Amino acid sequence: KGFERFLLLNDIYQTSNLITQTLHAYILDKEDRYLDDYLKANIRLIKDQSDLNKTMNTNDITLINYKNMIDSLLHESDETVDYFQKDDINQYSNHYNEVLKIADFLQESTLALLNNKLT
Amino acid sequence: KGFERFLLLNDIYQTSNLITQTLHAYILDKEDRYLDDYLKANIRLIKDQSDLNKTMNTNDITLINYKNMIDSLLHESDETVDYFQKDDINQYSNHYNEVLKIADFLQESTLALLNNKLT
Amino acid sequence: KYKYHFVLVPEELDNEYWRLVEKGAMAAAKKYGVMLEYTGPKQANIDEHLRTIEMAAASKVDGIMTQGLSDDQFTPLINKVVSMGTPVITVDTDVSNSERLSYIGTDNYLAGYLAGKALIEDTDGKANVAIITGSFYKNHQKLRVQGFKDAVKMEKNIHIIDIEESEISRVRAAEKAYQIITKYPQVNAFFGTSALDGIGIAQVVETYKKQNQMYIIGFDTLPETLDYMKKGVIQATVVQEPYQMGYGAVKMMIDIINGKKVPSIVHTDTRIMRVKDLI
Amino acid sequence: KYKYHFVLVPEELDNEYWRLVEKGAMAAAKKYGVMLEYTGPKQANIDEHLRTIEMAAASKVDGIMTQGLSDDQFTPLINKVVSMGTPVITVDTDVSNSERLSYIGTDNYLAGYLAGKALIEDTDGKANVAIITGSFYKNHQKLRVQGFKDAVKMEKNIHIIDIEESEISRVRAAEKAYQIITKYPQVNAFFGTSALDGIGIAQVVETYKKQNQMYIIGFDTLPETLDYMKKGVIQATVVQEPYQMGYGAVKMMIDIINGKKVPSIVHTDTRIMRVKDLI
Ligand SMILES: O[C@@H]1[C@@H](O)[C@H](O)OC[C@H]1O
Ligand SMILES: O[C@@H]1[C@@H](O)[C@H](O)OC[C@H]1O
Repeated sequence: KGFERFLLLNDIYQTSNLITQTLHAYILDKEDRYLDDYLKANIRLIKDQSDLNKTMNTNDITLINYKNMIDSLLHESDETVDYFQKDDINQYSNHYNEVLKIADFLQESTLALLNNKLT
Repeated sequence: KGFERFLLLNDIYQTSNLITQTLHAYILDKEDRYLDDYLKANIRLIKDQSDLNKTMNTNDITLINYKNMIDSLLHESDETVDYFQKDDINQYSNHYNEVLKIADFLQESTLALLNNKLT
Repeated sequence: KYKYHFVLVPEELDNEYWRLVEKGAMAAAKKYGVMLEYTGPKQANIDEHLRTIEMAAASKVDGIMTQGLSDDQFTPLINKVVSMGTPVITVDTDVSNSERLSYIGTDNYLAGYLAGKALIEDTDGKANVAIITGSFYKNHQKLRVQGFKDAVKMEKNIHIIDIEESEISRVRAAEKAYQIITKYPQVNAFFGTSALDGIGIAQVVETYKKQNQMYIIGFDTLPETLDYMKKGVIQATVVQEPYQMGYGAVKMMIDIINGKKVPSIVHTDTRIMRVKDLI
Repeated sequence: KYKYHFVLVPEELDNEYWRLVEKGAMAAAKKYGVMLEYTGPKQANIDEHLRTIEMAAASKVDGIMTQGLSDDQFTPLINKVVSMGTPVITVDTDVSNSERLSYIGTDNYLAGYLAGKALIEDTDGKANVAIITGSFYKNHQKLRVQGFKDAVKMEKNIHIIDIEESEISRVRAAEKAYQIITKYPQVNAFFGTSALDGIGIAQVVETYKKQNQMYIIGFDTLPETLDYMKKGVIQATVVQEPYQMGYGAVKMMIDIINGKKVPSIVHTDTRIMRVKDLI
């Protein structure tokens, strides 16, 4: 049980990093294969999030925040792609900045959740 | 094996927090019982450090840094007590600040080590 | 189980003053079905404070209660968070030109002004005073120092000899008080502008047995300040209402979420307390 | 197995320029038996940079190689670390009034000055130029801008129209270039002062098909900059030697530890490269 959770949290940690990397590559090079990579990472994170809902009890406040942050990350990365495809530099640049920030928060929360499970 | 390490790292995390708390109480209230609490926490950290040397392989760079940081914490907290007992406010205030900083670093490294073990 | 999820961000997590604000907020939270998170920097730090607010917004909380410590750093973030739909109330320290929905806390300029008047009264308008302030850059501390200066400005025999910064830490306040006493032997009065400053000053004054020649006015009514007052080391202190701030902030946030109009500024009580008021 | 343990702290971990510095340092580390840690902020951030230096000192490393990004924040920390016994060498960006033992990197004022001279030559002394700089506050960027300004100062027909900040991010540089082009249509030249600025500017200039009316001079020789040069979008760039900086820093650190005297300043080569030099 404990170990399964570890693996799930870790997967979320890796996938959120993957989202920022594929997004970054797509913005810089505008090639479709990077968009594909991004979409795959995006879907994987949605799947992980639904697994999280099934396996972990939702009273833990760090966990509630964690799930909502995943939502925020998915939302901000979609906005980045949208505005990038409309060539609106001001907007996609700001949304991309949010993606980087939220990915960082997720990383910090993953470690905190892992640590909670131990103490 | 993995779980034993978790428990040891966690113990170090808790003990380094205990050192900052007992030190803070001793500086504020100067009562001997806080000094006792501090000395107990200090000895416990030394013992955990020697356990760490026995159980964990030393090639991992995060681990080498981690052990040295424990040394730095022990050194700075001893300096704080020394100068506090000599009523040298400038010195003990600066050493105490170092203690707080290093305890924070240890906390961050504990989480990073825990996470390394998982990936 | 809970109706709302709010976050309260203090200047420093374990500062005794902020634990009182937390207590008030928790009491209201329990009464009105609010899941209240109390989270922020372990040691006062503006970057960490801002990051905590951003994380709360990303966690889609229903409301954020925080200090507004500096205009140029807090205003853009508070405006962004409010425009994205999360209401923000400032507590204890305000950024009045931001989009924050309401401020609840002390009128910090007035608090400093009252402290200045008290010093004039208690020293018959004659004192060489040193100020130890929580920070040179934070809004509430700047206002308290300004209010104090304005109050004593016309007094020819009140001189401000030095101002030092404690980063709201008691150990730092003691260190600076010690430096001032050694560097400026003519100093015979101290004003501490944040909760732990008076305590740090009193510790040094007592260690060097100068309590009979030194007048001290501090801030807040933490147990240790009251002890020093009873011992005659601290003569006066500025009273705030941290519990009310926390309690009121939670209530107002609920009103905001339910579409009720709340006042833009709610100043909690502030007054001077002296030893004779303690009985 | 290893004789020494050094840390190299870059401005931003995955910035391609800094990966070249790392490469040079790693090559020297392998040759001389050094365990080299390359660690620092994921996104440019001075607080995290300073914290990384402090953590390295607390980890009792043998030597620290870092930029000195700003005098008032880096000097006190470098002095503290050196006084506690850990040698510090600055790389790429210097804080010359600190106790750092040596600096290895570009003469950043000279680099800016050469860029200014190149612009005058290539535009026959007639241009409305906008500058995009990595940061308004960091030492090396300030020096580059200053050197450039001094070079073009006497040219009556060279006007600096605007200066914007990119936080050494390519996405931000593109955003600022777009804002400048829309706000100041008279701009017909750009100067980018850090590795990704020229690339961000070129992306925008190409998207809006203005490459025939726009002169661009950038910094560094990252593959993408060279591509834009071959396509004629970027006309010139300032060359630095990041690999040499990394390699040299490791070697000098070893000399310092072995008690050898090292020069206080080692300026690596810097020159202007144009398309014709690329063949
Ligand atoms: O803002 C707080 C202030 O009101 C109190 O007086 O001292 C502690 C501070 O954090
Ligand atoms: O300092 C670096 C600079 O030399 C380079 O030109 O651009 C990237 C910066 O981080």
